[in-house]
Amino acid sequence: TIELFTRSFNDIHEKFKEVFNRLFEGGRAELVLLDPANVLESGIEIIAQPRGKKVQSITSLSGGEKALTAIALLFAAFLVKPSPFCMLDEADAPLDASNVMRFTRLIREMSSMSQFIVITHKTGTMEMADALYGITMDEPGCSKVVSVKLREAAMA
Amino acid sequence: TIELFTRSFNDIHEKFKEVFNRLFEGGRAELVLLDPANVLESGIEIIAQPRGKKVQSITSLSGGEKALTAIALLFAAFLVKPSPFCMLDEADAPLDASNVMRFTRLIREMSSMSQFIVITHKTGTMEMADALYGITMDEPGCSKVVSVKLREAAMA
Amino acid sequence: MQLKSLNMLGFKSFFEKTTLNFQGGVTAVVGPNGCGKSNISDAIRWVLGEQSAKHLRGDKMEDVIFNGSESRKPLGLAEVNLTLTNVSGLPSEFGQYNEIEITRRLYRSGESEYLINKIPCRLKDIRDLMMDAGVGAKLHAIIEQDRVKKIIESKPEDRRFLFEEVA
Amino acid sequence: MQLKSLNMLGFKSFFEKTTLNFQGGVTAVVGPNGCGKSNISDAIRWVLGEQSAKHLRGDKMEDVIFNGSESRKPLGLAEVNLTLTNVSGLPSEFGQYNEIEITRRLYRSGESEYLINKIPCRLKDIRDLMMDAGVGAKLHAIIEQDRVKKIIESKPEDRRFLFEEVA
Ligand SMILES: Nc1ncnc2c1ncn2[C@@H]1O[C@H](COP(=O)(O)OP(=O)(O)OP(=O)(O)O)[C@@H](O)[C@H]1O
Ligand SMILES: Nc1ncnc2c1ncn2[C@@H]1O[C@H](COP(=O)(O)OP(=O)(O)OP(=O)(O)O)[C@@H](O)[C@H]1O
Ligand SMILES: [Mg+2]
Ligand SMILES: [Mg+2]
Repeated sequence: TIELFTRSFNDIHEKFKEVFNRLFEGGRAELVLLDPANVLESGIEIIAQPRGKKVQSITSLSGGEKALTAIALLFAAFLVKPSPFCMLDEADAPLDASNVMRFTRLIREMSSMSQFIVITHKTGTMEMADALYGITMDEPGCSKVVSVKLREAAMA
Repeated sequence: TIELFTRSFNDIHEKFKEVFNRLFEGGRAELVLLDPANVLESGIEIIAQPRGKKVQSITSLSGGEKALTAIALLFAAFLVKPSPFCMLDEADAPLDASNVMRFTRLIREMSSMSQFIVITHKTGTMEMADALYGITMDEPGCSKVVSVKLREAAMA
Repeated sequence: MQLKSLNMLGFKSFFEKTTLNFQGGVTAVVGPNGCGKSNISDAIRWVLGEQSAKHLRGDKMEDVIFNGSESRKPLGLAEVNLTLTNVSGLPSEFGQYNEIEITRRLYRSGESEYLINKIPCRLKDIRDLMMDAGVGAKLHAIIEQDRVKKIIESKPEDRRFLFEEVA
Repeated sequence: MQLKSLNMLGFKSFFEKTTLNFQGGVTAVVGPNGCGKSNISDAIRWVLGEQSAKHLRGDKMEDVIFNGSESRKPLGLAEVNLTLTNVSGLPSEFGQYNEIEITRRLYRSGESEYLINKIPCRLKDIRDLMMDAGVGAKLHAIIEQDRVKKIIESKPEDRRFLFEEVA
């Protein structure tokens, strides 16, 4: 099953470059097998170089850059083997407003292939959704679901 | 120095209850020495019970509740032994709008005693500040400081 | 396959029967800190067979059963139903259904039940069903809160899961 | 004691001389992802004597020196100055100053310098100064990004630092 792993690694690597480039609007990203002679055990290094910056270790990326790089990798794996649905819990929390826009644009595109359920506090992400569920704890300790705003309702 | 530690533990414990109660607008919080017979080695358990909820282990608190509880503990230690300045890097990231308000109200009060420098993406926190520095990377890879809006300018 | 609806009863902070209907496309879930949003993601992970209490932010599996509040007593049962539609590529015995309902129950006594279309089954049956439907056994399609950055901060050997799941 | 101003030159992404003046009260620092906000907090931690490159998100201490960009070459020196005012409670030799300027430099050769009011000194002198001024040696007053929740998620023994610092 070395061929299987190698093929999936190469497929994800290709997609990762593509998705990274879209999310960062430029820049370069790579995945490196640290021990190519031992594919089934090897660790995987991530190289991320935002537009106009020098290559540095990923530990010196900013909080938002780390999150966006991780999202690019997750989405790359997702594009290679789509799952019927995907649930994201505040993946957009470290992102600034313009990165939220890039993140949501990509989700919108992928949502023609899979269902997305996104938990968020960001208005940019709420506005992009087709349906919106509000959860409340008016009675402390007890969760209830409130209004559901559907896309056509939001358009009204 | 057992007396020293015990006194500081008790002082922080008192303040922690107070600050927690203000940040959560109710609820109860405690600090417990896990091994009171061995004060200089003992671990410290945190008990946090938001308003109207049952006591549970702090691992089942939500992301925002955990952050607010940690902020209450940090501020408690700070109030017992104030440092001339405090620097917070996106401590408000997991908080919703109303918790950001409670967080900033407390900082405003403490800022008469110490200087605060807060890195943030939340508008609620920006609006509370006396001075605002914008950092930009118009030239990719090179940071520059842009406009500085002072309080009286912001009032204008 | 698509998620059609999620029902929760006595699961974490959802003490009364709560229903969420899902459309195609993107559904956003919003609300104040501590209101129960992440508990919904835990409910989906749980009904699809999650066995680790720690992964559900608890110490023991009973922690998923509604534990009471200021004004309500603890319940003795947690139940979650997840209804799926357009489930294609399934083995024969499920092929004739257009909708599949997966149910998981846990009683405070520790007894647990799994059901598919109200017929008792084993955890393995639910796992096999989800594998056939394209949802990996390790549920990588459910990304918990604060998990995104951890992928970058983890050691190179710990990043293999993404690639193995796809292989 | 109060922070009066921070100067950075060749520190991380601040390749040209950059000055931030601080008022009393609250100063907010804002800007897009990756623009250099956390690098400012690293600069303050560094000039006050931080010895761990890892704590500054680097692998080795040289990582704090401007490493170049698409259009600029790497620099050979990183320098940070922090000016403090109203410093009371200090030992005699500093008592007569109203302002104290702390400087730290690092050359690519690995050589490093510490200065107080432009007079070379040792790291220990800066540490002692800060202890006298009420800023603990472990710089707990500087809370890094993503550090807040970690306090709750850490083991009970790892939470002692807050209490020991105060004692
Ligand atoms: N078994 C249980 N019974 C009752 N309440 C529970 C149970 N388990 C967890 N909870 C409650 O659920 C709340 C956490 O909910 P959750 O983590 O879903 O919040 P959230 O909406 O995601 O908030 P945030 O925006 O801060 O992440 C906690 O306050 C906790 O007390
Ligand atoms: N020695 C160096 N030379 C040049 N650039 C550097 C150096 N060290 C770090 N950087 C750059 O600084 C950037 C990170 O800046 P920083 O972490 O301050 O961002 P931030 O404003 O805090 O962003 P966020 O809002 O995402 O947290 C990285 O993109 C990194 O490439
Ligand atoms: Mg949550
Ligand atoms: Mg940052």
